Amino acid sequence: NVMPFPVLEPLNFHDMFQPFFDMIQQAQQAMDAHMHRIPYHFPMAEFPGENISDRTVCKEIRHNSTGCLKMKDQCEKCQEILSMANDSSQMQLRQQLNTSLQLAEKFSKLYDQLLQSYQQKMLNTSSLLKQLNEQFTWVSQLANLTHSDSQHYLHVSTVNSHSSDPSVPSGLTKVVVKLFDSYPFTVTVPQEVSSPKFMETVAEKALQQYRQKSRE
Amino acid sequence: RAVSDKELQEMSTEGSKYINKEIKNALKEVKQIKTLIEQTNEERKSLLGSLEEAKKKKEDALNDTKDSETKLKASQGVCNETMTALWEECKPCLKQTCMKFYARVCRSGSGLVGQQLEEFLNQSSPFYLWINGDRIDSLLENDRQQGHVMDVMEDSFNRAANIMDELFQDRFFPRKFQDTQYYSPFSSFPRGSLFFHPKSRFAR
Repeated sequence: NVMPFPVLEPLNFHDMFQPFFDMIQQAQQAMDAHMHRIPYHFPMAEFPGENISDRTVCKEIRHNSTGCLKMKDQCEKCQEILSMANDSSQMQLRQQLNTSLQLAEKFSKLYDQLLQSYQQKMLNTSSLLKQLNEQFTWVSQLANLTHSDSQHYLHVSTVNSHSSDPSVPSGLTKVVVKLFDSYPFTVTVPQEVSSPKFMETVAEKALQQYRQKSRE
Repeated sequence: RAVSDKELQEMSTEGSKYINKEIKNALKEVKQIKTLIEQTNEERKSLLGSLEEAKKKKEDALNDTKDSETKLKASQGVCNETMTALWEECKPCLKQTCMKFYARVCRSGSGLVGQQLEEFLNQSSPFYLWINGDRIDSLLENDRQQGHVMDVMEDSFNRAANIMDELFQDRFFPRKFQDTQYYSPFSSFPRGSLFFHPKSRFAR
């Protein structure tokens, strides 16, 4: 019984697999859409106190000049401002502010790292969809070609050897087949290959040709 | 001799069995890939939890920063003559250091930047420097960008997830998804508002 899926009624192969190809493509495009819409340089790559990337500082200087304040450590008078405090309560408040600021910077950096991992998961899913596409599109495209209710997935129309068709090189058998309602394939098989290996070889070659063509 | 119709029929049946087997193999591959996609999706969901947690802690710390800044702003005598005098000497040094860095490292015209920097420093107050206002503003800018990046990725994933949901529906795979939330689009993170509006800080 060539029915591939007992769960299926006779040959609703078309309905079953035809949409697969388009859906994989759509899922892949949806998954990749973000790749073109977000800056890949995650903002919190470096922090003050570490070797903040020059690129980030240049960007901030251009954007709104705050990047310049990161150089306050190189100016003595600016350092004196930073060490000022009128009384202990101000000193304490400022200490609290610096502590919460460092904490916020720490979690922002963690968030950045998690974002990058998250993005990696997206990329992994996208490449799995690509694999799905490569593995399965040929079935979907075959389903696309299936219109008749023929009981056969592979239909042999002619078999010729040199004796019945002089154009066939001797020692070879030329078989013309169709997969579902596809265009006809011509497959040649060495004559020494005999049944049941013969039809398996014909089908394997026909499928290879078809998948090659569908990839192209 | 010509091959009879009956033989052609038998050969077609034989060949169809092979094609049938290949389709089944392809479907097995799909199941394996689907399992990998499910695993990746589980990892993604757990990352989502960690992101939520990190975001919450970041926002709590930013809230504390805001509280401290508000109290410091209210405390008397922060911007006194001494600080103001120091600021007048700090600004030219900052400008000179910054322009030297910019010319050496940023490799692009510094004319406009110098003018913008002059304006920025004249608009800013020593208080902004004193409370590390630049670091707070960098954090807020990054908070905004991170929110944007997350939204874009979530939007992307949700759209793909809806299609994958339909793609992997039961007609291909008898096993019902225990978790009907499978690929369920997660809610978008409520983007934290910018706690401090940068502009208001420069005025100080």
